Amino acid sequence: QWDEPRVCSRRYLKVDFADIGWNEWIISPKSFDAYYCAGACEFPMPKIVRPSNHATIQSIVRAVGIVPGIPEPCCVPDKMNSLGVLFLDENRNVVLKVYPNMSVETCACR
Amino acid sequence: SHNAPAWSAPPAAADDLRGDRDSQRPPGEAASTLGPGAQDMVAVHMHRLYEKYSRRGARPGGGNTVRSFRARLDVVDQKTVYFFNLTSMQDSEMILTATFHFYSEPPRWPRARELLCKPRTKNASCRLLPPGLPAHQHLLFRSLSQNTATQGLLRGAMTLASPLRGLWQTKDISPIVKGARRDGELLLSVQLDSGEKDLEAPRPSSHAPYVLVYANDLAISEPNSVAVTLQRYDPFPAGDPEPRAAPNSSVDPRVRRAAQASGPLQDNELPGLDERPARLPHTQHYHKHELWPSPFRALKPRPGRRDRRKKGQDLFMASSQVLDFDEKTMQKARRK
Repeated sequence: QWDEPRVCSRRYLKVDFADIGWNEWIISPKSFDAYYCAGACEFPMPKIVRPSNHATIQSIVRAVGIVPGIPEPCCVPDKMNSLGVLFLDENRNVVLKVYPNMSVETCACR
Repeated sequence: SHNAPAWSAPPAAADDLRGDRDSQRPPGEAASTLGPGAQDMVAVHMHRLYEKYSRRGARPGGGNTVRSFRARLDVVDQKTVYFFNLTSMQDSEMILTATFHFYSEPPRWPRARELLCKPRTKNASCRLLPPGLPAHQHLLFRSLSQNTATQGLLRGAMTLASPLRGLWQTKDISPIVKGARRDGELLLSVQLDSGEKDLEAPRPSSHAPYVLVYANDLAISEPNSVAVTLQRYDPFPAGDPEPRAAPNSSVDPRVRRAAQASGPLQDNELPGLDERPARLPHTQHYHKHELWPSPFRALKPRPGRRDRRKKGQDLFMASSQVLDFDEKTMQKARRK
């Protein structure tokens, strides 16, 4: 974690379905790389965090201190990927579903 | 139609395809329920679809869902009938395509021998062959709602050619399944009619027919869709004591408060506990209204911490530090 960048960026997270108790009915995958977003969205924000115009304005307002209580923008997933999951339904039939927005590809300040 | 060897995949090959990451953990319970060695065709077929559509951007049949339905064998009027329970389909799933997969066995030995017998043979067994064996098998599709005693509404009929060797055949039954669903009859029956009087010999599970339904789940892009279908138990088991909750606490999360001072007050010290209306913690209030409706048990909301807005204010002590006098004494003190 000490080597992780301080600015808003994607961090590695592997989710194992056994850890959250879903392995009883999920056939595949056993686990997947979900990743997560964390880091600062402080003014001035670098290009890599791809801030929206609103996030840029909000960070300036916070930095100037005009309005008290304004937080810095949040580091959140920007582009995400889907994940195919093979599982058993309530009647023990095999089902395949492709769920959207299951893993993070890029993060951004919003 | 497709040849049987194209669909069969030894378990070892399937395991290799899963990659090293999945092999780090022992197979879960779900994998073991696919069948002995995962050799039944439903499991093999679905796994191949999973591997195919796990690639980014790939969509199974233009949708996002494939459901498989195994057959339940029954005998009705001395006829072999396969039943498929399609009730697990969600209302949000729009059917795109439905296919029926059936393993056609080669003709029984009299027909096989007929093919092997040459004309004008002197072999006695060849001369005893019965004529006119059926070269096709007929499938009758019916649908009915559950808990009905009728045979069901005839939805369609198909013919399967009898192959020379074992062969998996696929038939498009989209109109049949769509019509059955439209009418609310989600129990599909398939009667095999080969023209033979005797019942069909029981098939091994690996040769049992099955139905695949390709659908587009319109609700899959909704927030929390993954939990609606995959979260089935409360991750916080029942019986675990909630933190900071008294054993006899009521359902109402607000803390009861009561003024302890009975007489008039002459100073700015509050007599007893804080008399301001108890404010619901922000997070608790959020959980009360924002949980998604689900047929399964949802996450237990955890009580939020008390929100203290005024900084620097001393925590009010539960017991008052002010002396309490009767009204007569207070009146005398005021006069003085």
